[in-house]
Amino acid sequence: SLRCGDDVSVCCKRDFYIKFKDIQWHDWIIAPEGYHMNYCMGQCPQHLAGSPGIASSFHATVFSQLKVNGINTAASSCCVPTERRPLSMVYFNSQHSIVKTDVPDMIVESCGCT
Amino acid sequence: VSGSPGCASCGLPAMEKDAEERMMIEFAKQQLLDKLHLKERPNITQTVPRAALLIALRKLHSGSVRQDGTLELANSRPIPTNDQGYEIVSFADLNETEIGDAASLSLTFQFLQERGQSIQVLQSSLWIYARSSEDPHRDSRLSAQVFLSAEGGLSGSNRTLVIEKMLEVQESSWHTFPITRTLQAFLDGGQRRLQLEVSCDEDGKNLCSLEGSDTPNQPFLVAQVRLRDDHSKHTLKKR
Repeated sequence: SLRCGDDVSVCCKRDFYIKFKDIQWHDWIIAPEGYHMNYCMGQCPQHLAGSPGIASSFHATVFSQLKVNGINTAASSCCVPTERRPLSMVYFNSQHSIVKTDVPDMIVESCGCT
Repeated sequence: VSGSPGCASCGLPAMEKDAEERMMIEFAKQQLLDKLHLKERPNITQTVPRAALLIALRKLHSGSVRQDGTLELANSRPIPTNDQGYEIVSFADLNETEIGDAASLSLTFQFLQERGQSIQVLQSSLWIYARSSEDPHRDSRLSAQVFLSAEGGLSGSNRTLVIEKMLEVQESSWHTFPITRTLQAFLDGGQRRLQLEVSCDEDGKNLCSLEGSDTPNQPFLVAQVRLRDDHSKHTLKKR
């Protein structure tokens, strides 16, 4: 998976980190100190469809079958997350109780073309 | 970045960098609140003494505490099944807790359940700090009782014994009292204030009483819960 630079052309992962202190949320969020809200952006030209690493998804499988059979679908491929991981959080709720939870699929680790 | 037609995730029209960053921060805030099932960010009005907070977090097994007091999160005990699992530490509302040598320590915990949300308690325990006896020759075992008070009842009246335990108090230390079923019944009843009384009587002296509102050894309740999603059942029926 590519990491986006300043000039974005092909599908890549854009790192985006928010420090809770910077947005005055550090009083109620005990941990972690920030959130990596990475996201995917960039082009997915036809020759990149299905790369990297998400051939297992249904969409990619169908798409590659259409391509193999030379069917021009005029469908375009999208740049989407291929790997995500949970965000473990410890925070105060409105009753001043401490809550700890693992929120699934919150952090994008890598991107690919469908 | 020029987006290709028909691909929603292929980029937005070019924006000023600052405007884009502000928009992304708003996205992030909204996403976090949605995932935590919160309508808005909690308003923190009363602070818990930092020492008490650190003790509770250490008991929550949520990781180690760095020298500077910040928290190193580690994957704690996995909460089984779906993603709506929580671990909760709730401190007693000190405005309603008697401080000093009252016969029993009365604790009030506040719980607010969202409408339509029901919670399954997987495990819950009450953490109480018991002091050792001032008489070094005294038996180091201490009988402790936890009672459930009727909501709004006066301390000592109309209460039900939840658990009784013999504590080893050779030295002052923390003790846990399992209250899983008590908390489940309380939440199922839709009540808001859980009132418990703790008695650790030694010759009329309560060794579990609080020695001051800012003591780091504040009693607290730990619960591992899961949101029950009753709506999906109904949806299934409709299908």
